[in-house]
Amino acid sequence: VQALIAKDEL
Amino acid sequence: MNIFRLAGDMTHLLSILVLLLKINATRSCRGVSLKTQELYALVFVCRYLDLFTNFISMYNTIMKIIFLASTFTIIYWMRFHKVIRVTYDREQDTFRYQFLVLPCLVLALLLNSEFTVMEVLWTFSIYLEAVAILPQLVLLQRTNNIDNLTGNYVFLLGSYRALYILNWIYRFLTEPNYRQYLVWISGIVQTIIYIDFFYYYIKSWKNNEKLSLPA
Repeated sequence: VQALIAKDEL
Repeated sequence: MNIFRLAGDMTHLLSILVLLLKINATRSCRGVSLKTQELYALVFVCRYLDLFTNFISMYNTIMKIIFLASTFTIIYWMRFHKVIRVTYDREQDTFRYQFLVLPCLVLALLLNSEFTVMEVLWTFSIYLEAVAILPQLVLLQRTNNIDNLTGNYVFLLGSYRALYILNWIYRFLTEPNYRQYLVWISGIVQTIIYIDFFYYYIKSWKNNEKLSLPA
């Protein structure tokens, strides 16, 4: 979950 | 997307634009670290592999392509442009890639949220971004006459990182279950690296002097 959220940042 | 995130991305974009304009207008890349630019290229390539697998938004895709294209343009100019490459401070830009790349790679292999190729490379890019500015800071320290635009470039990059911290705080307060410890810690380390530079940048601006970093 952690990784998925972070991936909308650049 | 919140205002801090947008402001952060725009500052990041502006920093790259300043660098592109400086090099293109003055036909000189004096004071610019090719090592830092190549490390950023590696950061972007490793992080944006998901361009092919995962569509987030048009904004996201366009920004990723801009960051990749602009960084590779700068590298191309510094390495191959017949006028610009002559102005590169090769002898001063001596920071060794392996001192940054290897520890980040090892750390990414040990500390990640999922042991897959994509995830390890993504995590590696997060760690490497935190330290990729170091060759540029070392080069600035060695440059007697720091170009205003080069100083502004580093200042804008540092501001982008500071705005991202505000973005994380905002998201943590407004989005349930929003947490990403590895990214936060790397981001804080990255921002701390700029503090010394910020101090001298603001001091020189206040006193209306040319920026110079003490050795």
